[in-house]
Amino acid sequence: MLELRLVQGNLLKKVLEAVKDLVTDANFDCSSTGFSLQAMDSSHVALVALLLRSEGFEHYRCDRNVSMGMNLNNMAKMLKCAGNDDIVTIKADDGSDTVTFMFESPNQDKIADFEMKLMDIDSEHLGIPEAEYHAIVRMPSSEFARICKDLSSIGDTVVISVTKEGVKFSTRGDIGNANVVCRQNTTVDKPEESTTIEMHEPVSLTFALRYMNSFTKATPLSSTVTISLSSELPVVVEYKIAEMGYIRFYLAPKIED
Amino acid sequence: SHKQQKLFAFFTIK
Repeated sequence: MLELRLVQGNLLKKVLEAVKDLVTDANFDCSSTGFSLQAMDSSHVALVALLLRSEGFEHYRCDRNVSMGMNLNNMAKMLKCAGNDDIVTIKADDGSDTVTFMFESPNQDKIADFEMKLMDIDSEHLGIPEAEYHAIVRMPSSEFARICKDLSSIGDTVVISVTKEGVKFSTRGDIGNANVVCRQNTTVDKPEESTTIEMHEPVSLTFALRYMNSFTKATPLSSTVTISLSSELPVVVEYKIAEMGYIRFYLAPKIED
Repeated sequence: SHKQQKLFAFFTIK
C-alpha cells in the first residue's frame, strides 16, 4: 500500500512540466527515503534525477519499495486537472497495475480521483558517484533560462567557461557569435538574486543548447540554479525544491571531433 | 565540429 499526500500539489505539476519533454516513460521509485525518479533521454545524453523526500509530504506511507512505470505525458495530462492550490495524494495498492491521483480543493469541497494505467519499463539505472567539481556556479534560475534561450537563437552549442573573471556562456552560428559573462555578485539585497562562483580550477566545456533549454523548464521550481562543472564529468544543473529535495539534470559534454 | 558524448562514457549501469 502506498499513500503520499502532498499539500503543495502544484509542485508535482511543475515537476512533470520540467521532465516530460526530456523523458517519455520513467519508473518512479518509492521507498522510505522518498519519491524519486532517475531517467535518461532516448539518446542517452542527458539524465534527470528527482528526489522528493518523505519528510516533505504531509502523510507518507510506503509499506515496501515500489517502482511504478508511468508515461510522463499521460501523468502530466492528469496532473493538469488538479487546481494550483489542490492537495494531491498519490495512491497505489500492492500489485496493482494502476495508480490513483486524488485532488482535494483547499476547503475540501471538491474531491477528484484520476486513475492512470501503469506500464512496465525496462530502464537502466546509472550509478552516479559523488564527485569534486572544478567549478560551481549559483545564479538566478530566470537569468540562466534567459541566457540559454537567447544563445539558442544564435547557435546550437554553448561553451561554458569559468575563470577568475566569472562565468562565460558563448555560442557561434551562421549569423555571428555571442558571449554573456556573469560576474560574482553577492552585494544584492536578496540572496536569490546573487551570483556566486566557487572555482577550484578553471574549466571550459561545450554543451548542446537544446538540452540546456529543456532543463530550464524546471525554472518555476526554484529561484536559483546551481551549475557544477568538471572537465571529466557531465555538467549537473540542479534546481532545489524547497523543503523537499531536488531535480538534477546531467548532460554529457561535446568534444572536438 | 563537435561530437556528442554519451552518459555511459562517465557513468556505469548499476
